[in-house]
Amino acid sequence: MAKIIAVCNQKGGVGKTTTSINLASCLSAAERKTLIVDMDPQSNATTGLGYDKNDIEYSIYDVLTERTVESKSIQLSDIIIKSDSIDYLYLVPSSPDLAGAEIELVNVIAREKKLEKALATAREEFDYIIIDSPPSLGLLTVNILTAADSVLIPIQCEYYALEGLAELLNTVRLVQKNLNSKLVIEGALLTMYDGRLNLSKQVADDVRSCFSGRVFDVVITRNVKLSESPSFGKPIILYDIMSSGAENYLNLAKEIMQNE
Amino acid sequence: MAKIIAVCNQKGGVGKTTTSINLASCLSAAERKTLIVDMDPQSNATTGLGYDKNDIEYSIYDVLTERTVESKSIQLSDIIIKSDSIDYLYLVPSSPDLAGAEIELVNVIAREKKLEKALATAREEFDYIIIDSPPSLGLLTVNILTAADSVLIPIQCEYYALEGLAELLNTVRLVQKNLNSKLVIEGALLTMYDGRLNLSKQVADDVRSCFSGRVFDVVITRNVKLSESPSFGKPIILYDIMSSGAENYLNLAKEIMQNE
Ligand SMILES: Nc1ncnc2c1ncn2[C@@H]1O[C@H](COP(=O)(O)OP(=O)(O)OP(=O)(O)O)[C@@H](O)[C@H]1O
Ligand SMILES: Nc1ncnc2c1ncn2[C@@H]1O[C@H](COP(=O)(O)OP(=O)(O)OP(=O)(O)O)[C@@H](O)[C@H]1O
Ligand SMILES: [Mg+2]
Ligand SMILES: [Mg+2]
Repeated sequence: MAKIIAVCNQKGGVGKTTTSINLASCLSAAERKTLIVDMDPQSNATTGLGYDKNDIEYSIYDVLTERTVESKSIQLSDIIIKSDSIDYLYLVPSSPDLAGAEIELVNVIAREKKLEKALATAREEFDYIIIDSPPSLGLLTVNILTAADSVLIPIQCEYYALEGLAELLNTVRLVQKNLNSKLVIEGALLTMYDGRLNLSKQVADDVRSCFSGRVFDVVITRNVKLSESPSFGKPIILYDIMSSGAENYLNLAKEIMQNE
Repeated sequence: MAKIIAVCNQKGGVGKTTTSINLASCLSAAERKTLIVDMDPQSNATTGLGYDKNDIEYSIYDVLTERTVESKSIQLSDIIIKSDSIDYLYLVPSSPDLAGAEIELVNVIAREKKLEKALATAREEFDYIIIDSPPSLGLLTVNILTAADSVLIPIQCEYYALEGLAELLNTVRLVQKNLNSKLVIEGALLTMYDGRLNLSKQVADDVRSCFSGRVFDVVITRNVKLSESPSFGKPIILYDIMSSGAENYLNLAKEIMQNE
């Protein structure tokens, strides 16, 4: 039975995709069968792993909107891609069409539970399912939180990143109350930390003192190797295993596996 | 007759809010009467100028959804705030309610033209109107592009920032064809450039060689003062006029004013 972890934060550019790709690949390196689900219309998790979003024939969009081809609806198993570079790592790709899903699903029955339903079969096959979210609190993110067991919140060590936390926790509470009572907070992950900057230290202190849940021991420091690796279509452990980025995400995977 | 500039890019964290606040305040410093419209439910432009989003009674959300109070609908003039720190600078605040507007407007007639209609009166009173956008290509962004004369595209000097450009230009073309034929591209603005990193140089070269429109001469370099200033509720020219961030945004304002 897989553990489903949603990586969410409506603030843009805080490290959701970087965390999803690198946490998942570190879990796979530890021989946990891991599935990354790219739920962002930008498809950054798909391209960050080296796939061309324009080559993807069917994506999570087609499964959520129950698209049929030759009178058979597209299943999750039809679109899962096995990574050609890391064993135990699989991907459910996204596509720009997903941007339309929010409006297309508005009047559909049980619109919030589409992803939960789509992932039901995958739960039996994988140890971990990591879901990368778009930077918004719309229907896609509600679907993600409804399907997940827990939510991992990347928090960039910058001022605006703290601002949005209350709204996100509000949405989590609403989902816990109305759609998914088992949803818990996996933890807050400090990202892009730069020890030379007072701002980084100040935000990290603020998060540790006022975040109501767990804050991961590991802090992801700012590391240019992390921002170079997607342009080579590789997770950090394949691009530069000796980098601080690789060390940080391996430590994050260890913290997550402690709960097994 | 105001010039309305939309600051758009669906990629998160590329510097849309930082550019909106600081371009607008530099234009105001040059005695152009300037209005910032915060169209992001995160309300970062509102808080970055020192206003508490929870203190805001009515916001752009109430104008777009034509909310009425004592049988009178809320007008833009009812919600405009004059900056208490910079002359000639005004703000239309946002609120978290705006996140619901996309779904609420789905079945409304002329849903894409709500902002254009709301800004019609303000066009006569201001020299510039700068609109900060959310990180998505939904109905809010379509409203923004429909209301605007031109679109300024901040591009972070990172790999994922280039990935999303094609989708954004697609949306701009669709709006030009169906909703706003006068919309032009103001230019691409390179942000968070770090001269020590090959990645920054590579992305900057790629943008200059393959972006079809104008690329601003000024490049906004990575500068911690820019990320500190919102925590003091001040634009960069009030927080640290001697910083590279202040110099960069003053130069951007000069480039924009050249078209007057
Ligand atoms: N620790 C880090 N050090 C340096 N750069 C980083 C780090 N983490 C992420 N980045 C870079 O910062 C940018 C933003 O990260 P990323 O795209 O993962 O954020 P996101 O939250 O997924 O963004 P969006 O809101 O658009 O989905 C990317 O260019 C990424 O390569
Ligand atoms: N030139 C710069 N140098 C250093 N930090 C910067 C610079 N520009 C922006 N920042 C910081 O980077 C972060 C992202 O910028 P900002 O919030 O303006 O982006 P955005 O595109 O508006 O994000 P969103 O997609 O969430 O709306 C902020 O914390 C901001 O303070
Ligand atoms: Mg992302
Ligand atoms: Mg913003």
